[in-house]
Amino acid sequence: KEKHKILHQLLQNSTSPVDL
Amino acid sequence: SNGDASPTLTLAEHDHLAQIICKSHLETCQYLREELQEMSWQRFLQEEVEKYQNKPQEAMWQLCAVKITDAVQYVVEFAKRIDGFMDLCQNDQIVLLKAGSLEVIFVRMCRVFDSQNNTVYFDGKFASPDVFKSLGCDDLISSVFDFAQSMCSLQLTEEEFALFSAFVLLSADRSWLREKLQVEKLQRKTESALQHVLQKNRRDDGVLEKLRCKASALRALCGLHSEKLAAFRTVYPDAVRTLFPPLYKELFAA
Repeated sequence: KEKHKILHQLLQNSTSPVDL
Repeated sequence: SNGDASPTLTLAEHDHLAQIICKSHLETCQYLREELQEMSWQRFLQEEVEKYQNKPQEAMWQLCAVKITDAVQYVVEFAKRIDGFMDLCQNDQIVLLKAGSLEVIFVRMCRVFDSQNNTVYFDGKFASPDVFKSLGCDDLISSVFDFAQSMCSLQLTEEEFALFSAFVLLSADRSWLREKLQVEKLQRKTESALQHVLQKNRRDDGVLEKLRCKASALRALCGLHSEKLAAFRTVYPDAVRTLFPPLYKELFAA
């Protein structure tokens, strides 16, 4: 998880750059 | 579906799956084809090309890393909207994205590629291979352009692009997958829906086989990208450490 922190966050986020 | 790794889908299920994947693709593809067609006349002038060519190598690498990182975020959203992807364990979601996001970006690049002029949409305009000269990896750039040229010759529809992108992303033979069978099941469903769409569109029987070859070509391209990044990193370790987006480093330089 630590190694892929950002990817992990992007997978968890319900809002995304695409929605914004 | 009969629940094993060889799903038998009805025609309605194939159509439904194809529709969902196509919708996810269109919602997350960054550029719509109509927008791109309107922009297709915007090519870099010679003086603009020279500006890119005169950039220091690390600055051009940084610019490309930023563009790739933007695109990766859209691929993550595409993945999240594929039926069944978020049901996979987190390890496998990360493994698939780490191995497949750049491959999907190369597939998507073909949508923003002008095969007549051999240019690709980059940083606001259509760019020829010489724009990327200062990266110092002409062989990678020409392989990427050759790949785009050859994908374009298949003249895929958006639905076919969407299903092929999902098929690539759901590759069940990636290393370190924990629930390989689950991924295999999803990939086979996607492949079956792709085959159904190709038949529906009355495509030549050989197209699916050609797409399988393209999936191998994508692996070679990504391998070449990794090699070039490793070589660049040896010469400019600080540039990678301080200038590159954290997500790019997480995916490609960890």
